[in-house]
Amino acid sequence: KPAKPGMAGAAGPLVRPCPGRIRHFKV
Amino acid sequence: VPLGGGMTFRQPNCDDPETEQVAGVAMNYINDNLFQSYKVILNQIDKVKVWNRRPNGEVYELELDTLETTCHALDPTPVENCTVRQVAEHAVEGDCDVQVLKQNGQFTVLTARCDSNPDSAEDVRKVCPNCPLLAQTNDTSVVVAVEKALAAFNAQSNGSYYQLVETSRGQVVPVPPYTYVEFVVAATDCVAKEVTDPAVCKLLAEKQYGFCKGTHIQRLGGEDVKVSCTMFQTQPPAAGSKAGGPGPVVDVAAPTSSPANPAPAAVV
Repeated sequence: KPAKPGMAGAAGPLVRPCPGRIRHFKV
Repeated sequence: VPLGGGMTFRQPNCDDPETEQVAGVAMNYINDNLFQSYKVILNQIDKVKVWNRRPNGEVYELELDTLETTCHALDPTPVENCTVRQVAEHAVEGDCDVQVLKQNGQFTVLTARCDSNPDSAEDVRKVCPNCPLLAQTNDTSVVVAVEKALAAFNAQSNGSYYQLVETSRGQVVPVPPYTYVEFVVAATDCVAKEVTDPAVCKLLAEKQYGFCKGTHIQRLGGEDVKVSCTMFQTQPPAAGSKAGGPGPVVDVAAPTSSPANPAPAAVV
């Protein structure tokens, strides 16, 4: 259900399926 | 072209065990088919798509970010035991596009294409302002350093004369001024102590490669050359894969390794 202006967003962590985790360091 | 809705794909999470398993298969394939430069290790899974394949199976399309390790591609050390090259050493990243078929629980790599790029000078400087940057392998200082280091190695070889196979990396250090190089050599049919014209020497059918690190310091009063090489186990003439190769061997000219540190290196 789309949020209406002024309404708080859904709680909880943002799901980011990709890209995945960085294992060493980002170049 | 999606005809009749037949071409469908799904997008699992990049960190799903399923995706990581396929990425692992792809990384093994990439390293097994790498014959120059350095082994690479997975850093990040960028994208994944899974296509249905007719009549059965699935094709995984992955974009992988890799990092260079300090193990040369010909080094039989398992990549898990290799050190990732750090930013201060001027790290090199790779971008790989791979396609892996999963059929009846078996994985087959269909395509793999990787491009690599060194980290930017700015990034290296941020971490280490005085660290030397990677030089071009045809840089005059690098070429000279490799020639001098190889000559020094051959001068102390009691066996074969070694030829240069690849200049793997070079760094020109300004203060104190010296050049650091890493390169690959291979044994020839000439004897090092007797060679007069290296151009006539041919690589042995059973390839014996070595990986060398050297430094060259040019001074007003002369020069200083240091070199150490690790010789790898010989590879059969028709070897198309590096898989299953035994570990490095100790060169007959090398000092004896101590039991406490059974280093496989042949060092001059």
